[in-house]
Amino acid sequence: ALSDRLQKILGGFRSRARLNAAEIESGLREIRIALLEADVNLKVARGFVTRLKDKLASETVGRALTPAQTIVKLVHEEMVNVLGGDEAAQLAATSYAGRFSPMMLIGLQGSGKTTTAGKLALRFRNEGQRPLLVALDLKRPAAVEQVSIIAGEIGVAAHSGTATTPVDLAREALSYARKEGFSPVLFDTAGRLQIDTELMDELTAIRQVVEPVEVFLVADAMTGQEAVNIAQAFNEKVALTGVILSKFDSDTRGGAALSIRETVGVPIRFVGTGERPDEIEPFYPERWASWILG
Amino acid sequence: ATGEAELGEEYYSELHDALILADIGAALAEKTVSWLRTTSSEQGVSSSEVARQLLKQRLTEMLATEEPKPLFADERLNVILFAGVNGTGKTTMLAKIARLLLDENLSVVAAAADTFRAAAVEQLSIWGQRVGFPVITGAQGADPASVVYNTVEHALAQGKHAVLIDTAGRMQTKTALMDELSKIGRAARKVVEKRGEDPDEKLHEVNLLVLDATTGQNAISQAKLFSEAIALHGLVLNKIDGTAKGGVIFPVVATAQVPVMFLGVGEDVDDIVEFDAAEFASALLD
Ligand SMILES: Nc1nc2c(ncn2[C@@H]2O[C@H](COP(=O)(O)OP(=O)(O)OP(=O)(O)O)[C@@H](O)[C@H]2O)c(=O)[nH]1
Ligand SMILES: Nc1nc2c(ncn2[C@@H]2O[C@H](COP(=O)(O)OP(=O)(O)OP(=O)(O)O)[C@@H](O)[C@H]2O)c(=O)[nH]1
Ligand SMILES: [Mg+2]
Ligand SMILES: [Mg+2]
Repeated sequence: ALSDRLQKILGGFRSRARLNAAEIESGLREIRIALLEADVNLKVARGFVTRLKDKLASETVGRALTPAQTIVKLVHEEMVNVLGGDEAAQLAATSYAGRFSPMMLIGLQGSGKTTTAGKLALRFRNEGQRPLLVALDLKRPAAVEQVSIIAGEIGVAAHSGTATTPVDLAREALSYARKEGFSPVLFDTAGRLQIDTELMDELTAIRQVVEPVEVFLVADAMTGQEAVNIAQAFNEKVALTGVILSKFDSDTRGGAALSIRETVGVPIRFVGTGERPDEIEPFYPERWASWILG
Repeated sequence: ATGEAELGEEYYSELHDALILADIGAALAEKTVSWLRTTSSEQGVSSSEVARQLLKQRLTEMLATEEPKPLFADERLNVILFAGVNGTGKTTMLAKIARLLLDENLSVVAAAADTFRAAAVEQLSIWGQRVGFPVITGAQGADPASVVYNTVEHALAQGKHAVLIDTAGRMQTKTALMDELSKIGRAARKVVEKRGEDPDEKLHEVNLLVLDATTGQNAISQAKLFSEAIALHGLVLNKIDGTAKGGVIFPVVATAQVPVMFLGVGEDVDDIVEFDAAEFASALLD
């Protein structure tokens, strides 16, 4: 773990007040490597280390802390800072009660959109609302069935329409939801590549119909260096209101969280922690920072 | 720029960045760049074109493994198992490989051994109908190994050439699920042993780990822990039609010593490519 590696390199307690240049260099090198191994984007890792260098140069090693502990504390603070502090927890307390709340889930193939739609629907149901799940994926075999099975398992309504294109289906579901008083309305879309112009245009068309109050990019927590490009492309096409990182129950360090938040500027709202509909929680930067620092 | 200055600091720094961005990982990126520095100076290389050739050669060699097992063997029941973490494209790849085998006039039957996920069996059944292979199912929540057992029994009785096993996505860190996978991996042999026959003579088993090209360094952990649950004979790298280069496959092959067999290049049944290391290395460097 990074904190252990730093401890090994920088040794025990000392009477000197500051870290010397050589110590800062070796400490920063370890941090940069750890960030890259955690799949943090290269540019983001570099920027992070550069900011940290300035902080370390002027930091006084506390009497009760080893140099490694001092560095870890600063890294932890900087990470929580970049990740928006407790903004996700605050946003998770958003109440959609009393206002019609359509929401979209978008992202690459297999990232966990459909499963996440079910998780959000269950949260809203537990908050006393009447959510509606809408399957807009007409391409993947049994995608619509998957949504209706999930809906049945969590005791939530699923819309089954007759329209034959995702845009028309969205329109149909929207008017059904308004008429029957369902809210929030969760639109589960088909997975698509951010470089597929036709499908990205379809997303814009769906957004125009749905007029969502939330647009969530569902991304795999174990995504590598491409996380930034992917998030950026989706954000440019349909302005994101949040990112949900799925599959955080793997042993991935989830560097994509730092990369996406810093570069795209969209908050990481939730993390998926398993396959069951109750396995979702607000994103806690403190926890993520401790996880990366080991 | 041409001439001596071509392989200067800027060249190596840009190369290092390109390798990292391709998900090859910090350790291997550093090792590869230092190898190129040494080799270039030893061989008096000064042009980036020659350096690229050296690099491509080196990367290609990294993907070579000893004694790769063929996907298919005559005179035996071929059992091909698709394993991997959630959402990597296992079910879709099974359909693609079924298509390849059917095109060779081989008979195929699939075992719907994902008895857990919503609509997993329905998804595979639809592929079976589209592509033209029967799918043997069990009850929702049934023991996956029992579905494999029944399918292998059926395949032996009917003289089928291949059984393709679809398994549920699972995180490599969940011991109970990895134990379940080990059990699934033993099911075919149990059928043969029960008939009093030798599984090593009767079966040709190929266990494939299906990886997503967008995955970062976690693929290394996936390969390690999956290989502890079942013997791995091949890797599949899916979604290479996206922008991710799938460079993590280099440290994965280095640690797992298992060859890449196929690339998934899209969502349709014919979006499959037989893996070619040199082509892959070349594409990575572009
Ligand atoms: N372990 C774990 N598995 C997850 C999580 N979220 C989703 N999954 C699984 O990931 C796989 C893919 O999930 P889906 O919901 O089908 O993904 P999708 O984005 O809708 O896929 P497409 O519609 O094909 O693009 C399934 O096996 C899910 O059960 C999570 O947080 N943890
Ligand atoms: N672009 C692209 N999409 C793919 C590829 N292979 C599979 N997909 C898509 O990825 C999504 C997940 O595929 P599945 O076959 O359901 O994946 P899986 O591994 O069986 O998923 P689980 O069983 O839930 O773990 C689907 O939307 C597929 O169409 C590929 O090579 N390229
Ligand atoms: Mg889906
Ligand atoms: Mg599957």
